[in-house]
Amino acid sequence: LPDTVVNGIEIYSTKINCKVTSRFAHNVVTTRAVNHADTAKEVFFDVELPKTAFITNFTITIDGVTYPGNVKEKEVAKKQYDKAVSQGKTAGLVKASGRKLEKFTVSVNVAAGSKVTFELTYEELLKRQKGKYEMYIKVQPKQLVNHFEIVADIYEPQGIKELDADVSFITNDLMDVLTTSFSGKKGQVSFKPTFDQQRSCPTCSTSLLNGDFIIRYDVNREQPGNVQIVNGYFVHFFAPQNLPVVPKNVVFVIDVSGSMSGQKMAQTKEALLHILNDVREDDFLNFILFSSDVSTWKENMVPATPENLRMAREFVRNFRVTGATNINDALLKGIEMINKARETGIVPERSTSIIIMLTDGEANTGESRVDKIQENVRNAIGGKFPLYNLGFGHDVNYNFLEKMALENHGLARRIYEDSDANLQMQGFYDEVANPLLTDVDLQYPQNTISDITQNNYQHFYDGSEIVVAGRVVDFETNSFVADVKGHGALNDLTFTEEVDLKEMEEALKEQEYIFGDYIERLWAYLTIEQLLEKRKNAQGEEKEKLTAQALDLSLKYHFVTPLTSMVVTKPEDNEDSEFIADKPGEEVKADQISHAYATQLNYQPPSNPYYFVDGD
Amino acid sequence: PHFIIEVPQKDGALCFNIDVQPGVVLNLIRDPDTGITVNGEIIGEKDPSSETKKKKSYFGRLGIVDPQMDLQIEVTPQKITLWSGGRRTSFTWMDTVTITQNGLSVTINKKKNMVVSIGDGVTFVIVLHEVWKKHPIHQDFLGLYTVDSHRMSTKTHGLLGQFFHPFDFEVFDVRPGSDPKKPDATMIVKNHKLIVTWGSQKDYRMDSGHGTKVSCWFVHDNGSGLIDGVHTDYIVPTLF
Repeated sequence: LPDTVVNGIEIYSTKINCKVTSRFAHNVVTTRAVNHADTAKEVFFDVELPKTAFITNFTITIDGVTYPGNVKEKEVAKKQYDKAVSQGKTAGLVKASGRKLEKFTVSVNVAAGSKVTFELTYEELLKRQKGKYEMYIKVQPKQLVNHFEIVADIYEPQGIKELDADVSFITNDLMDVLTTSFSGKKGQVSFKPTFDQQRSCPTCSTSLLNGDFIIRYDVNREQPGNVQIVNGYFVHFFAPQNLPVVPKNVVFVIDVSGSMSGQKMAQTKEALLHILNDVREDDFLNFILFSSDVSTWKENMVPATPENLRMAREFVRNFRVTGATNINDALLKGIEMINKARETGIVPERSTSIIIMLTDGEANTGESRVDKIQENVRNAIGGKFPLYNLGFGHDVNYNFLEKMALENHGLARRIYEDSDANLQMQGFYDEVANPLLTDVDLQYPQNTISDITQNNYQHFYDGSEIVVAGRVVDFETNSFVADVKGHGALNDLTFTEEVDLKEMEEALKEQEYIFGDYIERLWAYLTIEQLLEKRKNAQGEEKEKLTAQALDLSLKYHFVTPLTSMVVTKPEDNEDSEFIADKPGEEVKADQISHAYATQLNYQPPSNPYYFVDGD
Repeated sequence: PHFIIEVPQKDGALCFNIDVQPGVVLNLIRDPDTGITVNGEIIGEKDPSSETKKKKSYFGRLGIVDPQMDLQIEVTPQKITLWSGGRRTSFTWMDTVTITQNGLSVTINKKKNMVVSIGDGVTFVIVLHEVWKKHPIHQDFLGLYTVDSHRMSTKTHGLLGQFFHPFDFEVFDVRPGSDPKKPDATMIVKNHKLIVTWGSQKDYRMDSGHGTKVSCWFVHDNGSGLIDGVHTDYIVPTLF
């Protein structure tokens, strides 16, 4: 048999087709295979997709008959799944895989001589970080593929400023088949290796296509914002340039309990030393260390003078780990320190404050009730500045950290215990190190719009972007005005964007390049994402209301979110059985995030419905 | 660049041109009491070797300084930069933005103009004049209008600033000039007797594309006799 056929199966083609319109990515992964064997064979289809993406569709087509996926409310799907599980014929489809990915795996038995086509569709809003949008594609075909291609078409109404593809497995031989081009509003990345170019060596029958395919781009920013309106929905992208950085007052609250000893503490120190090199001269800082007790580097916030930074480095090099974890007192101390610095005028009036806490465990001394800690912190901060929580390692109570950060206008990040943990910490600091605006409020004409997504932010950071979407309800008006107010380092700013609706309609007549109602789907995606986030902190009726709204949109727009599941009917042995595609949640512990999935071909479902642990 | 001086008490206007080489910086306003200073750098045609009858010159860079507010504003047809306390914020003419800070207000109206108000009683409008990008000769330039100067001191000077205080002139002996539509006359101003010509210049505050005609008595020879001293007295070494 030729190289194209492995174990009787020929992969005729694998195509990854991405269409990005105004940061909203619509990706379709299609694989076509033929069973050349004399007997029925199992054919596998594995795709790793970003955790931030929502699956929207999956179909299996065997000999011309298509079996579609249906997105259902999780509970409804679960009943169907339980019934199937009891017959021993089902499998969950999506697992967490690594830090940023989820793995979608399915297999079907294909009769001798039959053809099968798998098609998975997922969508995501690409977020701007450090000045770039990034689209990540994991490439890992199981065998050589007759026709392999990745094609990404990007359409950005603001015009594309730069576009690059970073491919981890690229060789000189493959350089010719990777093309990147852009002009005006359109860009394309194409990668179409021939059959022979896929070989890991000239005589090998294994594929060298194994690794990361990352597309990075940015758009032109002649104006600080851009408003687009299509079919009754608007989106407003806001990212002003060339503003001076607002000085910041940072308190690092560091867990030095016993569990941080060894590699974790070494990496934490390395990251802090690196961060101290990047602290700006007009910033203020302090360190709070906590274990069973709480101690501070300096009594008050101190300016980042060269001498203070020298002493800070010495302090970081010398602190030691010991004892238990007293999160409550450490955070309250940090908040008190910032409040005092503000009240007594130690820090400049035009400055912003943040607390960055790093911990690897659970609160187990002092106040250890998480509800009470949350309440204390919430009351002490009073919405005045954000709290960022970095959760390090396997045993951290991440849900608690995330809730607490979210209700204090911050966010939580996992720091994965790995050789690059220091880089993960530094990376996070880089994202929040350069606030350009504080108290950013995006305003739209009241009677013209409805259902808008979050429109006020405590900070706008350099290299990021604020996105607000909503519905336009008044079509009588010809112009749409968006005002963005914020406090800068030196002055207060009001940016105004005015859009002529008729001109906009004309400009967006390049519809053949645009998939469907992209702004409507972008709005739905963003709304669901924000409802799910709000839901994490809500209780009782409020939580029910947020859940109902998010569920309604997930079903309406066919998104697999933590509230929905996709049921895929699988044709097998003349009898239908069912798959379930769920969205794994953050509470999946790190030790369950196994790289083993990446090569796990013969997946055996567990005997009980474990995969219905609620994803949120 | 052409200068228009409105003289409300005479219900008329005076005009003059200043022709200097590109790169020269002229002082337009200087108030020794408040420290507010406005200077402008001259630009010429795109291709200096082109054979046009008369080389035109414009303001291509304007600088406004207020030392009391520790403020500097630099405006070019490409971008607008504010320095406050030595820290820089920059914008482009594609922005529509209002910047407010301790009595300062700067409003940029996308691709049209910007309004700078310093405290209460000093307001300038800077107009962006865009020309066709592929025009062989001309390039984008700026106009400066003082719309409120009542908080500036009586010591204010400069090519524009010297006219912020009331002054008198008299025009008589109107007679036919070389152009029948543009009569000549004799003007007495600042103790000088000048020959002036009736003409018109354009005010671009309201319509930066076409402008509005302003009829005025034109003072020849770089405003000689109308301005204090000679025009070269207003040359300063740098924008700030």
